[in-house]
Amino acid sequence: SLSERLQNALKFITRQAYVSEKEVAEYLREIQRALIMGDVDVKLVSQLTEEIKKEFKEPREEHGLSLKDRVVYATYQGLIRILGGEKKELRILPHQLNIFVFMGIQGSGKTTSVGKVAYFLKKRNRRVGVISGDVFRPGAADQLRQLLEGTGIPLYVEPLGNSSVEVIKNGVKWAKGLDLEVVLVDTAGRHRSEESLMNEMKQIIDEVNPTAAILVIDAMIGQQARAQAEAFNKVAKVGYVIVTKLDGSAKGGGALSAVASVGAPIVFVGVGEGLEEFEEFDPVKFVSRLLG
Amino acid sequence: RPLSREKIEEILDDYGLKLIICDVALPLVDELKRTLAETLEGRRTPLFDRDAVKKLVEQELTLFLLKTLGDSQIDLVEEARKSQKPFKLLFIGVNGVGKTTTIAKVAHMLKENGLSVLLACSDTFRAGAVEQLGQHARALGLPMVFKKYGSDPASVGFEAVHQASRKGVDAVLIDTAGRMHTDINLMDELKKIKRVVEPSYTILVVDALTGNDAWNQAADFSSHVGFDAVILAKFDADVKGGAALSVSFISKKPVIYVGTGQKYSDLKRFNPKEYVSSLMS
Ligand SMILES: Nc1nc2c(ncn2[C@@H]2O[C@H](COP(=O)(O)OP(=O)(O)OP(=O)(O)O)[C@@H](O)[C@H]2O)c(=O)[nH]1
Ligand SMILES: Nc1nc2c(ncn2[C@@H]2O[C@H](COP(=O)(O)OP(=O)(O)OP(=O)(O)O)[C@@H](O)[C@H]2O)c(=O)[nH]1
Ligand SMILES: [Mg+2]
Ligand SMILES: [Mg+2]
Repeated sequence: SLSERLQNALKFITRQAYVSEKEVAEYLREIQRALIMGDVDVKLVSQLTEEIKKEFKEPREEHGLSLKDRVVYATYQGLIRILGGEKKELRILPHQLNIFVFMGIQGSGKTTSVGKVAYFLKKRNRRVGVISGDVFRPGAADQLRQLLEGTGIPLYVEPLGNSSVEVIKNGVKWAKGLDLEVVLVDTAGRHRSEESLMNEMKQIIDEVNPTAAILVIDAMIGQQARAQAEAFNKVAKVGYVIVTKLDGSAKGGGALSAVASVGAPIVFVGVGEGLEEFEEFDPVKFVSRLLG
Repeated sequence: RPLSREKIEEILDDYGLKLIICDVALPLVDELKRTLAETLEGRRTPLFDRDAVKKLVEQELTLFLLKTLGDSQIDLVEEARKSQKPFKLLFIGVNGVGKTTTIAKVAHMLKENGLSVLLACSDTFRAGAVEQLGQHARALGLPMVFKKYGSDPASVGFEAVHQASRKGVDAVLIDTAGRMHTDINLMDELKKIKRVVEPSYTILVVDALTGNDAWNQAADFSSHVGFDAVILAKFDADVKGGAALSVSFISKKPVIYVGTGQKYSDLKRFNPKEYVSSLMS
């Protein structure tokens, strides 16, 4: 298995008093395979390999660590650096309505994540509301309504008729009227080849002027993650990332690639379908899972 | 002159990388390189034709990929027509891949071809699931069987098949809740639904954007529940969709349709030759 081979590569390297180029190459090869199986973008994998090799040859700091620890440390550091280092939090600005627009590919988990973030903030005593900005998907409003049932979180829904932009703008007025601190906006799924939908997202961002756009990414996305994230970033600068479905077997390497290319931090991960199956992002945990 | 082992490996590494970038799962790329290395070893190419080597490798690669995809062509309309009534289709897959939307498209296709269709919402779990399929049913002018949230999903399937038989409906399409293939309880629930419904075909829906995890999904759904064919949704978002190869290889089942958008008409027969040539371009 992958983690067995990684362990063996590690043992193999650390059993040597002197580590040759050949042994480093063998270890790096196993790391590369782990990252590729975890869906990390191929270019990023080779970039990381170079960084780990460098760290190995000329370490940035003097640790006095054993060879084995230095190897593990270099590997982890390379990955964690991409993720922006330590944990990042969703910043709620004081004395204003914070508007967060959720965007992402069809089926990535936006609607569910809107519910989860709303619930998370409500538990922390934030005055939070939700706007159902998806006027396309059948049952989208019902889905949100059912997700938020029993939470006391207010939901803005319009009967079908207005465009997504209009609904969201009306929703923002509603949120201000309720003197909310935060309003979360659900939008319809879209991908980079759907030009009119990407233009619609641009229009939403330009006319609503949110505090931040949150990109929701499915942990199982493969090598297309980077290109898709860049396309979203072009129409709406990505402020934060949420990775969903990490309770499956997918490692979320695509999310790592997306973060690397748009430079936004991952703030939450979805680990199930329920409102509470949601965790604040932990870079070390994420990297450990990625490396098997 | 004969191809050297080194030359072969170098060329295969290049093609392997291309396939990885197209989301073909790593274990399949390994298998492909192993197989092709054996096939190509010692093969002769004209001494001064640089392109001959490339042509030979691409030829063997194309054969391997086409063999992986198989040649079983399942036309759901034809199968429905010649099937004993009701023709029963069960749709399964992980969360958010496109099952519900794909069912609506298949329903539309069958209806366009003169068949009567009954929809069954065996997703009694997810928020808004009944409303979502219900709206599709209304838009398509089709009846739908459903129960309240929290009901036993197998009972919805049973009810639908029973109703379809009584009313002489040609086809019944059964939607199930998305679920992780790693969740044993949910896989057991699906086994039960399948046992109760006895589908003519069980269809695994996979998201075309999926990376290496497509391999795991196909392996686990295949071993825990079993399926007969695959529909790759969101093919408009990823035309290289290497997941098609990963899934076919590990399950030995064919990809029969691809979803190419969000309209009812966005469902196309999967064409292995076109797919492979697009992958190789
Ligand atoms: N297991 C698991 N399922 C999840 C998670 N997040 C979302 N889901 C499920 O994934 C499916 C899709 O979620 P949605 O919230 O509808 O996705 P969406 O991005 O809003 O989809 P569209 O609006 O159609 O683009 C649903 O079945 C959710 O319950 C997660 O972290 N784990
Ligand atoms: N662009 C595109 N979008 C698609 C395609 N198929 C499905 N979708 C979209 O993907 C999203 C999820 O589709 P669903 O049909 O709800 O997926 P599901 O598998 O039933 O999801 P769960 O029941 O929550 O597991 C919706 O927004 C669909 O419109 C496709 O072929 N192309
Ligand atoms: Mg949604
Ligand atoms: Mg569904």
